[in-house]
Amino acid sequence: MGWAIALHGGAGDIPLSLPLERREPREAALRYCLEIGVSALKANRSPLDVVELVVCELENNPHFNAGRGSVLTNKGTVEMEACIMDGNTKNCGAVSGVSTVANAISLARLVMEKTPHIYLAFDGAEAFAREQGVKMVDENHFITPENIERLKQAKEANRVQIDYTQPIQKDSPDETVLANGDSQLG
Amino acid sequence: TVGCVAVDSEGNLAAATSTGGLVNKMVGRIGDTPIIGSGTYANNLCAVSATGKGEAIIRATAARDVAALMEYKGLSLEEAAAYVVEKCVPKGNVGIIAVSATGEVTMPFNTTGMFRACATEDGSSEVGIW
Repeated sequence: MGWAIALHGGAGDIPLSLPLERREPREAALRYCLEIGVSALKANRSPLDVVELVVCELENNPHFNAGRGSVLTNKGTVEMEACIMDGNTKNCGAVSGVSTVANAISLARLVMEKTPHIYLAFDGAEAFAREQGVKMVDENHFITPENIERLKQAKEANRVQIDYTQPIQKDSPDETVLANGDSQLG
Repeated sequence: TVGCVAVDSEGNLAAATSTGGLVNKMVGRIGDTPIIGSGTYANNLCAVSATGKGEAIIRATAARDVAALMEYKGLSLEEAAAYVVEKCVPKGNVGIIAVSATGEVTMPFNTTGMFRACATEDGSSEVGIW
């Protein structure tokens, strides 16, 4: 049936009322990344190269929760994670807890190709990144006013829930859709 | 979370997922993305990338289950992914993109929306949110 590609920018409580100024840049980014992936497949790049290329582009786009647009922990820090896997060989690589790596997906691929391991995390992953000479940026590169605001809203939402003392259903977490229309799910 | 799955005209498959995690997550929290078989999986039948509430996706080993349903129950990619989204992960918690070695594509989700796009060699393509 020939080549095929799919990509996503996250799922969650994305309200139908998402303002146009938030919807359009995301749809444009999806189209742009799709074109990059399709061109790479047509140029006979391997699926492994194609998925890394597309995810790098998505990581570099501040509108999605990865790389440049990563959300913040409850301490206001960034901890990114990524994973890549090749179907034929089942070779795979993963990283977690990286805070200064520009493209976590490329580091995950290096774990797969340059180490005997599958998964590196936190300090070890950061040290490996420095050793491999991947592009690293200051953690503040990822801590943007928009993400600080999102964290503040998420904290306020939690506090409001406690004030109302409404029982939060265990099986249907109260995914608060915050003012700016972004879901808080991964 | 962002992800991409791809298959070339020889049926070679790959999957990749990357994320900042959950807003306000605890320091040190690991989600589904880097856990093989939960948020990301690829074998010689399909390639899968999941997004949503990591804890629910991990419990369901969502990505591996899609491949296992194809491998052991002979379901199509679309049937397998739909089953996992509808039956294995609580509503409101997951979106999946997947491609198969024969070039099928599927992008089911049980959340309000999922930012997604796909294209196939026969010329069809889609960009969607809801």
